[in-house]
Amino acid sequence: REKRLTLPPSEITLL
Amino acid sequence: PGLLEPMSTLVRVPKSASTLGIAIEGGANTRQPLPRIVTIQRGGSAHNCGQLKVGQVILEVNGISLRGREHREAACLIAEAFKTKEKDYIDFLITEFN
Repeated sequence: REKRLTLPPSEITLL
Repeated sequence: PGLLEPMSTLVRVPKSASTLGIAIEGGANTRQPLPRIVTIQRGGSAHNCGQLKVGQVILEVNGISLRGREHREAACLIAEAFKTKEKDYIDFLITEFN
């Protein structure tokens, strides 16, 4: 839980 | 190794349209460590194939594992797989589980 909170969100790429 | 993933499915997407038509999020060092499908565009190859769904996580592309790859690298691998003339399809190993 703690780890999830510290990781940044991802960008989104359209392929 | 991909075949050992629990609950994974191999989906072959024929290149039936000029675009693949999926949007992905995630990659190593993000909250979503493996790329997840967030959009499937109508009229794209993925939509035409009918077997990919929003929420599925992509484990492998043409047998290449996406584990440990950052978002841009994973996106590039998928883009290259769509662009190459060597194959008229892309094989995705996907799982429903995050």
